[in-house]
Amino acid sequence: GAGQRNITSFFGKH
Amino acid sequence: MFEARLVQGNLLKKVVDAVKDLVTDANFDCSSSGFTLQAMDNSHVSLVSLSLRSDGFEHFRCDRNMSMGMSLGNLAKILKCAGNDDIVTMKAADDGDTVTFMFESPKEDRVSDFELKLMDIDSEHLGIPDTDYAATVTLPAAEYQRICRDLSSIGDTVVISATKDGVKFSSSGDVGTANITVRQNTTADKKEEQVSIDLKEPVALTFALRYLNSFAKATPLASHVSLSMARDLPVMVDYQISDMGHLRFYLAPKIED
Repeated sequence: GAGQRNITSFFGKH
Repeated sequence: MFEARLVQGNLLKKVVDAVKDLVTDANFDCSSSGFTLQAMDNSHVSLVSLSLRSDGFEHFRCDRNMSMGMSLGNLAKILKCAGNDDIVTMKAADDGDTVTFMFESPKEDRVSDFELKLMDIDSEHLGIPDTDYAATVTLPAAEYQRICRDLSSIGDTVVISATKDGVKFSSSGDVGTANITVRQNTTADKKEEQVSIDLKEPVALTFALRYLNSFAKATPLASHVSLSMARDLPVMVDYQISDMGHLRFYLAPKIED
């Protein structure tokens, strides 16, 4: 939905 | 090879039941230190992190690090066939494409084994940074479940705000608005009713209730759950699995328009 962030934008990919 | 014997076999069942609606397929990673899983939901909004330490198993052997891809729906079907008090043993060969689950009744009068086909799953491992959370509230798991359920009938999102007065859960929608505040209560007669709040600084974040509700499926795993929040960061919803590890959920916040 609008305004929902993705978890990947906080936790970097290994 | 990998071999792990869990006397409290129903714990595995509870873990899988807690995550199977959020995550369809996932890799279970085995190493000498334990049995872990990290997976995102399909929309990549939340992250599940399971850790079961090897010393929590009655027997644990893992000769080589391995990743076992499983359909959680199929795994749940198999674990459903275990008796509630059964001892569960998982076994897999290093180069095999199956994992075997053996169920033993406590009286040792019934033994069954189920073989689950493994699958190749392309999964990304995310690095979860150590975070100094501004606020952590630890409340009865059943209370958390009730708050999420009750607020879901009012709105789609919840604002969780932690202040010195307590932790307030607020939601609004077509019906109206709702506010539920939990306050520190470390003197409750029953330990299972205690609420503790560790506040370093006030913080308020908005989350989708759908996910918080889904995390509550882990309620049978622990008496309490901890919610840890920091400004502009995902909330961590942490269920401690006694003597073994934890099941943690992380949910990215919503941004106010």
